[in-house]
Order: sequence, then structure tokens, then C-alpha cells
Amino acid sequence: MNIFRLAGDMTHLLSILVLLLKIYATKSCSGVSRKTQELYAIVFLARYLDLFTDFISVYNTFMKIVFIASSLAIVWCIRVHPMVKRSYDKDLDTFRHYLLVAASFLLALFLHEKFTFLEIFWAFSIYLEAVAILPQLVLLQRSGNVDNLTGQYVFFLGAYRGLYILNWIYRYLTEPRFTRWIACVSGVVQTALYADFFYYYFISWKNNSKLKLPA
Amino acid sequence: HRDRYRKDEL
Repeated sequence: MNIFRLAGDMTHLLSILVLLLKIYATKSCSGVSRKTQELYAIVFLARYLDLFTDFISVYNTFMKIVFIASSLAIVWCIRVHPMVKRSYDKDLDTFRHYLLVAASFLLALFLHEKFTFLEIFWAFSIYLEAVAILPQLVLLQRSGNVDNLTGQYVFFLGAYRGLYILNWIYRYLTEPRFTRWIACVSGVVQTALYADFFYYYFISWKNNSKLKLPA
Repeated sequence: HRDRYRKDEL
């Protein structure tokens, strides 16, 4: 464990807490893409299949459970909770996210570390996570002004994988045989997808103005 | 033995 990865995990956890706060405090999921939340639930379920079979550390197991439980809870909230469900705008959240699932799984069948069930689902979860934010970014562009908590949620979610890139550079430099090409390349693509959001987020922070993404 | 490919990251 290094400072970059710990900071990355904490930023990821923070993004989830901010989203939970937004939904709980406002009893609304306006501006939040249910499809992105569903994709993230799939990402965690596919990535942590070895949750009970491969113990790494208490921290690792604890965080995996938190990520799985929180992502399922958020999907449940948006789908089932009467107050929150009412605020979900399905006419805005129209990204065909099942295509992202199919494409990621197909890619994982060809590009993986080992041709085993766990490794293919792990690679699938890595590729899917890289594109999981797309429905959310499309929804933000459509819904015009973005409330602060939703903007912060997306910002921390994008920042966490950026910190993981620093972690991979650090591990590559310090650990003799460390190579994680699949996670690395996918992580760079994932972070790059946030580039324009980061730009507009920085502008809104600098001008102390409302975050607006151009349509 | 500790598998080299062990997934120790989240």
C-alpha cells in the first residue's frame, strides 16, 4: 500500500459518501444517472468475485464489502425508494448502457491476464469501469446546471482513478516485476474521459460560478 | 504460495 493508492481509495469512498449524502439529504436523485450506478454495481460484483476466497487484508475485504453494499444500496434507492424514485428522470438518462456491458465483456474475452473465469470477469470489470461514467456525463450535459453535491461526486469519482495512475507509476518504479497493463491503460482512458468535466469543474470553482457543461 | 498475479488492489 502506498500513499497514492490510499488517497485514491479514500477519494473513491468520499465520492460514494457524497452521493449517499445527496440522495439522503435531498431525498432526490436528480442529476444522477441510474445507469451509471447500475454499471458500477456490476463492476464491483464482477471484480470482487474472490471476496470470500482470496483474503488479502482486513482493509481490502472491508472496502470491497463497502463498495458492493453502497453501490447496490444506491441502485435500490433510485429504483425502489418512493421519494427518490419519483425524482429519477428516465427521459434524460437514455444512454444505451447495456452496449457498454456487452463491449466490455467481449473485450475481456480477448484481452485478459489469464483465460480463467475470475480473470475474465476481473478484466471485464476493469473495462466496464472505464466507461461506466459515460451515462452520467451525458446526463450532466443534458440536465444543464448541476447541483453541487452531484458535481463533487463526479469530481471525486474521476480523481480517484487519477490517483491510482500515480500509484501504478510508483509501484512500477519501486517493485521489480510490477506490471498491470490492463488496469493501467484502462485507468488512463477512464481518467481521460473526465478531462472536459475537470476543465469545467475547475472553471466553475475559479469563477465561483455554477457548474455548467456545454450541451 | 503467494500468486504473483494476486489482485491486491481495489
